[in-house]
Amino acid sequence: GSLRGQDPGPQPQELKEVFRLFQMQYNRSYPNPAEHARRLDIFAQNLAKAQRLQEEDLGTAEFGVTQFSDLTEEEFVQLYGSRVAGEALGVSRKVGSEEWGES
Amino acid sequence: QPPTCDWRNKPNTISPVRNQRHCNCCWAMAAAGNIEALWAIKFNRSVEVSVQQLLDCDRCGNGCKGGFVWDAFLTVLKNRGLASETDYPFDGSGKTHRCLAEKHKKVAWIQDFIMLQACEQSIARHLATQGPITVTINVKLLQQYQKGVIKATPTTCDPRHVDHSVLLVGFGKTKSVEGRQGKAASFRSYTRPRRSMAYWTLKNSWGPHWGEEGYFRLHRGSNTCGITKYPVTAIVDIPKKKQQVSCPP
Repeated sequence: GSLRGQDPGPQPQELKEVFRLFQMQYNRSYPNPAEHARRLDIFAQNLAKAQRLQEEDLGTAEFGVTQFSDLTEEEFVQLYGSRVAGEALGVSRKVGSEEWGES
Repeated sequence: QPPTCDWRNKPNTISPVRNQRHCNCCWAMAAAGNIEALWAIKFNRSVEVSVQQLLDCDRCGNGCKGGFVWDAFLTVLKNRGLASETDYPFDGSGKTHRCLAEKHKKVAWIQDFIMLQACEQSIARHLATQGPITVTINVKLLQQYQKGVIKATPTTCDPRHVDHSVLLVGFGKTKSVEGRQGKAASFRSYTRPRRSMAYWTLKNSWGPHWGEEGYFRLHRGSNTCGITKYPVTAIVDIPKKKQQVSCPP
């Protein structure tokens, strides 16, 4: 059967090692120990999230450590997302309908 | 439409994967990739166009703070074409500069742009018969994505909230045995036979080391992450002969 849900994820020492490898792989350094600790905490949360996504995904996708693993979701979306289409421009799919040209 | 389609398999059609770095310009990179692919398909000409021009000459002038694919196409129309990446290179610093469109020779241009129907079948038909198109999806799941086909539900990836533009380059189906083989940095360490799964192949702009060599796959047929919300493409075509009309006496 499936091992789904049985893996408790990396333990504290393991986590630090995984984070160190992440820093090496993606050339990440942080200005002070406090920021390092904060990023480690975010990294741990992202690992847990990846595990959850893995469990929820209905396809064949694999989730885990990526170059964005030390970013919060808000930072990630702000840095790499675009604007939310439809909000700023009021774009609607009603082109051609009776509403087109009204305003 | 054919059962599978991958424009990467046509030589010199899909330009190398870009890296937006600290600039929030996925929208410009997706539009640039769309124009490049269409020029290769329609005119058999391999071009790499200037993303920096799209950013510098964007009507809002703050292209690194996000934008819309249709604004990129409007910029191309307004500038009467795009310079080459070599002549007007991407800065990547997150800053935009003065628009230098007039200083450079244009290597590609478009006639128009259109929004396709929000229907996966018609998107596939257009993709297979005309070329790659841009789509805007919910970016959320890509932060942790490594490889494989993402199949999300509206709860795990809201299809109404789309915030990342990419280039759709193909579609296909996984073989029935694919997937579920774990690797060290992922959480999937077991194998389970899977049914084949229809997917879209998308070109991202986070460099060739992210995802599947810069690409990723989304499930096809379930509007995963809102892929059908804004399918937009430039129109690049050989100008048709002008039809003669005659004015009545």
